[in-house]
Amino acid sequence: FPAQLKPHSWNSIDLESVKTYLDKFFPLLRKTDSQSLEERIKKMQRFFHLTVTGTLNAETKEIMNQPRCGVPDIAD
Amino acid sequence: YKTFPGNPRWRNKYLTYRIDNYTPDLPQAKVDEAISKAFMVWSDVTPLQFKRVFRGDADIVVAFARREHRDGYPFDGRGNTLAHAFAPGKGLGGDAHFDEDETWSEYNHGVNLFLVAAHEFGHSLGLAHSNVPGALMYPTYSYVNPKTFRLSEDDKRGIQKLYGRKSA
Repeated sequence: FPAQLKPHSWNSIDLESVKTYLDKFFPLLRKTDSQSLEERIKKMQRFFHLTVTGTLNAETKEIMNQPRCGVPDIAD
Repeated sequence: YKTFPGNPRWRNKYLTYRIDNYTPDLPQAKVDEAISKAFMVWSDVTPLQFKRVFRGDADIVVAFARREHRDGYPFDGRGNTLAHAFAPGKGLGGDAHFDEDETWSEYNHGVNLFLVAAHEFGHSLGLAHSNVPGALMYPTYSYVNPKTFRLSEDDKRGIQKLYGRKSA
């Protein structure tokens, strides 16, 4: 415990799109960084003042679909 | 507000910009006006002054491009990423690129060039994204009437942290 969320419970398209979004806008700053997808989603949800769940919920998807600037949100 | 790591900023208060090319979506004069007004958002609250140059070197180069455009950060077609810019520095530093696959507009049909340019020039001057909703440096695009646009206090604090206030 806590039981790890099983990403495979999302469809593969969602999974791919969330990874692409996080890699682009919330990049892992060092290759050696290892963060679970859930942690990375939580970081994004905190930045956008969303409910922090670590899951790809509707409001998180809505933010991901909004037109935006291409500069990452983590200033590296 | 946030600045980039190491707080890169321009040492010179007199900055030059060059408009490299134009979008067919708007008359050139409208592009010139939107870009000039976008710079004024920042010069109105700091000692910075911007001068347009028509050839040769410029601190900030403004360009419209689509997909891969030789900076390693390809655009992605219509929607999603609208534009990007580089933090102050040599070469690409300060440059702002706008995705030509968007429909650029003077008002609310399509993407408002003034609003996106003002945001990107914030990056050109050293501001990173802010997570304050409603701030100009918030990462996602939302339309506001350019005629009633006001820079948020968060953005003002950020840019004045880098360049100081405009002298009275």
